Amino acid sequence: SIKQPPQNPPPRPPADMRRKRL
Amino acid sequence: GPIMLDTYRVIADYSKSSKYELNLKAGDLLDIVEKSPNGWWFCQYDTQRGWAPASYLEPLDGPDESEEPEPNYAGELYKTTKGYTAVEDDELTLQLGETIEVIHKLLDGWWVVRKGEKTGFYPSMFLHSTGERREL
Repeated sequence: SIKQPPQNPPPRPPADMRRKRL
Repeated sequence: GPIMLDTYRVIADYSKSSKYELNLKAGDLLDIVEKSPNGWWFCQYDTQRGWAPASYLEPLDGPDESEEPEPNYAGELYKTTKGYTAVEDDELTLQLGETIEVIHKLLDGWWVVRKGEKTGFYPSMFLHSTGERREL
């Protein structure tokens, strides 16, 4: 059975990826 | 018949921060079992199974923009179910119970939201839809 997902927000994308999305 | 799972590539190393997550190494190929809208995806790697952050994965077959809904500039009303204090300067700080407008539901679990004049990212896991559309 699948466990519950973590209760904390996932990390933001790595910095270089974030720039690519803008 | 067999279930075909989407394969994604890890784009950067990631060390797990809780029990049921996976440690990731750039270049690893993961099969995705379940995509949760909160940005944690349940994955299979070799014989291991666990949660991985979608923000560290890219589809093997090119960008997955087709999966991502278009932005909705009119905004969809949501309420915060938990407060969050911005860490990055493109994030919003909100208290519990605030009503905001969701503009873009990104797959990595960080949604673009608007509160008055301010726009920024907020964790989707701390948002609950009010089921209303904003009147223009």
